[in-house]
Amino acid sequence: SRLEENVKKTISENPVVIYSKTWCSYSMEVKDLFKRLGVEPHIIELDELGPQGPQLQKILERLTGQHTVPNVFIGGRHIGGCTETVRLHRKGELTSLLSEAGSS
Amino acid sequence: SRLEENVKKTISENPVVIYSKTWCSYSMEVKDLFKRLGVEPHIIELDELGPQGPQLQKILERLTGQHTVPNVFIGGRHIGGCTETVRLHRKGELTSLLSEAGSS
Ligand SMILES: N[C@@H](CCC(=O)N[C@@H](CS)C(=O)NCC(=O)O)C(=O)O
Ligand SMILES: N[C@@H](CCC(=O)N[C@@H](CS)C(=O)NCC(=O)O)C(=O)O
Ligand code: FES
Repeated sequence: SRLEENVKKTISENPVVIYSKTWCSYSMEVKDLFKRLGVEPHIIELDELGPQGPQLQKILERLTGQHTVPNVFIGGRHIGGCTETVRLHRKGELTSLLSEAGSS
Repeated sequence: SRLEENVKKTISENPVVIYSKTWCSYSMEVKDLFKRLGVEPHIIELDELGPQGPQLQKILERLTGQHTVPNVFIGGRHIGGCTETVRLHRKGELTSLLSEAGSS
């Protein structure tokens, strides 16, 4: 579908992509983390897109198996949610993923 | 209002009350914390109450100044959200609040 092509394009063209919801604290945490790392993520707020929001969330589930937010991609690769991203950061692996993706 | 009286009654009659949303990870974290402490909180899932959900959330804001979930009360006293509850626990103060409230 056109929306699915849109998602794939977004993920491939931006080093860091976060599908988020504005009022969700887990989404806020992961957005803050990247900002502290000096990275400007491409953020899509699913609750601000009217009916497209749930449609995108379904597409992401089909593409990644994950139906929750936040949904994080680095260098086109699916990373996971807030927990997974924070875990990678604590292991020291996030910054190398970011430099590989040309983002820091 | 009758709904507001309901809220005050719920808070005064239950040692631990959590106003929550089922799909919210911060709400899940605070519910898990109390369960780990061997406490059975009285849980109100605001997203499962149809139009009453947002109405209750407004009442809670009027009563506590807090419009977010989770909204936690111990022994009738407003504690705060997930962050505040976890902070009290790390300071070792949560268990004493709970025993004062007759909950552990
Ligand atoms: N462990 C996951 C939890 C993800 C999760 O449960 N997200 C919630 C919001 S905090 C969710 O997407 N709920 C369903 C929804 O909002 O559509 C993470 O760290 O990201
Ligand atoms: N620091 C607060 C954050 C609370 C917060 O932002 N909650 C979000 C959900 S995670 C919220 O209620 N957003 C508005 C809404 O869902 O109505 C806490 O620890 O509880
Ligand atoms: S909605 Fe509360 S943490 Fe995501």
